[in-house]
Amino acid sequence: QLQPSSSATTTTITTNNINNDTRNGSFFNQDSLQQRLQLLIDGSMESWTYAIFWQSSFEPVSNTSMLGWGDGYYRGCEDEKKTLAVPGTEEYIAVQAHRKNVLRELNSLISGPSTSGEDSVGDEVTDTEWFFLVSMTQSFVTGIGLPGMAFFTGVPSWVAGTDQLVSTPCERARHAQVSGMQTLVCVPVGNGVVELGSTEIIFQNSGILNKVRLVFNFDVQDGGGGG
Amino acid sequence: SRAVPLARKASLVKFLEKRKERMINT
Repeated sequence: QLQPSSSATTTTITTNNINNDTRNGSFFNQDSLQQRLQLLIDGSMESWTYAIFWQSSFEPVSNTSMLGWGDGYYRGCEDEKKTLAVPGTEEYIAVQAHRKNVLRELNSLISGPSTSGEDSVGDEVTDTEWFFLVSMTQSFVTGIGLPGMAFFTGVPSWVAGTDQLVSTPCERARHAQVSGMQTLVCVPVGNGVVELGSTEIIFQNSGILNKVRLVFNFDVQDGGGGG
Repeated sequence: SRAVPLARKASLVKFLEKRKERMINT
């Protein structure tokens, strides 16, 4: 059910699991990743809406290097009410009903069925929240799409502004744009890519790039404690 | 067959927790 509204987006469920990667002890565990993603954008002067770590893996069957969901942190944005559909219209009601159903089902999968009668979903599910949720189902072949290209070339990509997002040959960038994002940044790190998204236009600066490299410096030998 | 892979499950838990916090705070 958790499918992107855009039909052209490649959606593949992969079984990659960063917890299986013990090359550097707890450095790769889920809590550590979540903390690093939060550290990146919670303390930032810029208004980043979310941070995602795309984890590289190798698919032996297809002999392909892939990037799949590693972890993500959704911080939110000032204008959470931005939606594609106009509130009150049939389309809006249908979209919200679908999103809320998906969220309720996910909630019950994780927490079990609600016994209190209280609605576990509450407010509307915004386009940016939905974009983030749908991202969990996606993966990229190395070299394809903004995250795949950043990983393949080792060069960060920084796309800011509606026109730039629309003209980028990457389905994810276009999906981001129609979901209200205005800036998309992909930074290659040791074994994956850190992606940052914002509903505001943030122009390229070395500050956040350096911070990503510092926070996700997988080459650091710190005894596996995570630093 | 309906199990959510571990990494996604952990991310979902965090997302839903934070979402609840945001709703309470607004």
